[in-house]
Amino acid sequence: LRGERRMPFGPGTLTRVIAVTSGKGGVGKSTVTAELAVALASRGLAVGLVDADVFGFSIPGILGVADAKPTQVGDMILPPVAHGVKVISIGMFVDDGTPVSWRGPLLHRTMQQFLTDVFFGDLDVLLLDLPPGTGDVAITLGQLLPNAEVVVVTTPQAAAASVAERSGLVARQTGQTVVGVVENMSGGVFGSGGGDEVARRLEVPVLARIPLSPAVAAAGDAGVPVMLGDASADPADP
Amino acid sequence: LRGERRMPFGPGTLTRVIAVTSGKGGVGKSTVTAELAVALASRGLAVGLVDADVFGFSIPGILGVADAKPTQVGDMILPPVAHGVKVISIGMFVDDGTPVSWRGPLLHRTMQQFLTDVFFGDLDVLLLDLPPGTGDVAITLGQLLPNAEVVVVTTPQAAAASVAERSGLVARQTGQTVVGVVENMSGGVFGSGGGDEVARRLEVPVLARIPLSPAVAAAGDAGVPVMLGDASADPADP
Ligand SMILES: Nc1ncnc2c1ncn2[C@@H]1O[C@H](COP(=O)(O)OP(=O)(O)O)[C@@H](O)[C@H]1O
Ligand SMILES: Nc1ncnc2c1ncn2[C@@H]1O[C@H](COP(=O)(O)OP(=O)(O)O)[C@@H](O)[C@H]1O
Repeated sequence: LRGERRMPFGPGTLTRVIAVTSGKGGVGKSTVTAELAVALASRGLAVGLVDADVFGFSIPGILGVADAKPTQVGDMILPPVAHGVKVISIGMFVDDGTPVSWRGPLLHRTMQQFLTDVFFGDLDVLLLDLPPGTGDVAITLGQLLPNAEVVVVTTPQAAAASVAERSGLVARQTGQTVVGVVENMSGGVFGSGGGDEVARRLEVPVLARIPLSPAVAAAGDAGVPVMLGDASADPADP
Repeated sequence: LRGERRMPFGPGTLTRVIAVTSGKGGVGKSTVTAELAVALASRGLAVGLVDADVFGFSIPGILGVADAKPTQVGDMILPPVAHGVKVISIGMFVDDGTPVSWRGPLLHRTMQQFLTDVFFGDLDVLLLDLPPGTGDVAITLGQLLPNAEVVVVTTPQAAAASVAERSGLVARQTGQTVVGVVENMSGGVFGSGGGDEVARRLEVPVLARIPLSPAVAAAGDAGVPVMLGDASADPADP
């Protein structure tokens, strides 16, 4: 019966679906995703954010809603709103301190439920924070959202760049379109070149370079996004 | 038949087994593990390093042996040696570009094989680079190596600290001993306090504070360890 409800973000949707991926953890993928969501919402767009980073769900903390819970209305789930963004995260459904050990079918069903049973309303943009690397979640979402545009986040370092490319390639394998690269933590101790390297190898543009910045780091901990200015608002700007 | 060979690092071993974990990716766990291994080997100790970070196997690159392969001799596997350290990594057994999708039983068997069929010889220290967070690998290794001493790596940030604590707690659940915390990327844009916070919550000492340093970042990319001086050699110094 529940299968009757259509998933509103598939082919034919008016919502722009943007999935943010990376090759390894710690490059700031969740930070970039959250800041982009807030930047777009601040311009008046209706924005949803699915935190699909099921093992490292940091999105709620970054947006300052670490303890927020969705509201159940009938068999619909209403997502909490943070800084104008409707957010859903696996973190809202697990007890803190319980390691999440999700495997294949449960993961797929959970993602499907996030996209089908969570009521986002009509969205201009749906952002997804993917887990770093290539794995079940990326493949599942590739199947559920073949029309998604994929943004790859990397740091300037060569090691991050080489695994970032792989994530872009896997996204392409599921038929998604890689639209560009965001180089994060630029201009500091992590050197330079990684963003350009990934962009070159994937044959896509560098959409933005976000500097290594104490303000960004502190904002993440405080749960108050800095909205990195137009540098990050532009990349996927409709 | 193969099960006849005993795993040499279980209870009663003369080898000191040190497992390095973290709460999330990108805190420098692999870097810290590699540098510690090289530092100990440089003092004349017989050191082995098992890269158990099966999804993000960066150890070979950090040690400058990204293309090194083990040697098969009969049914024994001889690990390559880098900077005096005998290293084994899943990266040595997969084609570059092939995403590794490992699940439960295969993961367990692979870890068991690394610890049983790889010939390390008599080691003074066996280091293990665990995946970030809590998952199948951590649980498997907890079962295979209950006598391991666990070091938790975090950055100074609050967000990293809170998930780092969880990894320490899970390690304890499998009967392992958490011996201390290493705070990495200290003294730069990532603020301060994370290492002390994890140490306090786990009731263990801060073993070392490693500064955010362009030399460390560049060394990782070049595959030439800087051997962060005695700051990192001391933590688990036997
Ligand atoms: N541009 C930046 N400058 C400084 N710190 C950053 C920047 N981007 C992210 N961070 C910090 O780095 C850490 C990792 O970021 P996170 O978004 O959690 O990475 P990922 O999602 O890739 O694992 C966080 O603590 C975050 O606050
Ligand atoms: N103290 C440090 N200062 C500067 N860069 C560092 C430091 N420690 C690690 N790095 C860099 O940060 C990145 C993440 O480190 P890595 O060891 O791969 O993390 P993890 O194993 O936790 O995912 C690497 O590119 C590494 O070179």
